[in-house]
Amino acid sequence: RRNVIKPKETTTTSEIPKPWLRTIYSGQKEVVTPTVIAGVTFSAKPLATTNGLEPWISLDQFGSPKTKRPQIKGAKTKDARPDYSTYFKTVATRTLSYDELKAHNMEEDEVYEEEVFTDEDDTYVSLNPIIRCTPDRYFKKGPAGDISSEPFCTPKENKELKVDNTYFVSWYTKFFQKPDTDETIENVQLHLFYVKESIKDKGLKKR
Amino acid sequence: DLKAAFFSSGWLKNVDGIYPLELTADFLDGAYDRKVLLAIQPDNIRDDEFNPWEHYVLFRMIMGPRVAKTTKQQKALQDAGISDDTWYYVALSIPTVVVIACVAMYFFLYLNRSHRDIHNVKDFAINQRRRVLGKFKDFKKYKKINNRPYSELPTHTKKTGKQN
Repeated sequence: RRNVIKPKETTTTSEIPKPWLRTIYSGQKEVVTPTVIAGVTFSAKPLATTNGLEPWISLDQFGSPKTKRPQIKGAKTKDARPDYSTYFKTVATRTLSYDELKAHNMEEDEVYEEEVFTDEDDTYVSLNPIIRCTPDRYFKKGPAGDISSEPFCTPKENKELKVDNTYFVSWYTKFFQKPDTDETIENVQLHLFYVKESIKDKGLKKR
Repeated sequence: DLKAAFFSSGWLKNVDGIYPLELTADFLDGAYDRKVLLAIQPDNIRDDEFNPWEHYVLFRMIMGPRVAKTTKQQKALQDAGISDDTWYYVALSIPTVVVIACVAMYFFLYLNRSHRDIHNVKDFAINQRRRVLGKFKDFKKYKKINNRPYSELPTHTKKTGKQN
């Protein structure tokens, strides 16, 4: 015998998130309208108070959203928000001469080069609650598994995606850059093509 | 060739880095599953210069789970009173035909019972069991053996001179 398991009550809402107002560049006001796609609310109003343990959305290997709730266990944070390191920062080289630094171990004609990282403009990026694609999340693809999936992070190779579902395709935004300048391109387009398969590829051919 | 693409998202803001791809049954074009190539085209590459195999991901698009499970579509059809019962009629018809044949055979034998004489068959069978020595009840040990009198043992082999 075992006790009857009572299912937990689930609460659903059909409430549409209301637009909210924010201030962007130099005091310019903007009305932000939240949108819900596949259960994920984009452009939601930020919480008034934060403690660093707010839920965030991860993507599984198919590209389906999974909510992660950070927890502090011991001295470590489990399911912590992703750290993007310097992937989305702009790097610039600053040259400093001896006259500017007056370092005791520099020659008078020597120059010191320093890499300076500038944070990206997160005015619109911050409205996306889903984990962003970075090169460390690329996977290997191809028959031998030796080709990088750049610039895609999801969906992974040869996964079965079902009809009537929504999957998030994610790519590294700084992958495509203009050849003459280091600026990131502004627009991309996604295309889907059928791939003709032989019976052997499907694994149905007799040996 | 971009004309071969069955779906194009249109120009998206690259800074978003994400696109919700909603798969519909139209994408499968009548098939149950298809292998699909997902390619990305930056705006600095023209359509005629675009090579889908440069930056791509392959995945398989399927209609539903591969297990034999009632799908939402089937449930909707059942709710509407529409069901495909062809297999059900086939499964029922086979035992029905067998039962009808057995009943017909029974009546055929019943009606012809007065015209049937199988005593020869019966006598032959009984005589087969009586080919034992003595009374049948005394030879329980050998009841399954078609025993014969000693005089009937085979005598077809010729004896050699040495044996004589």
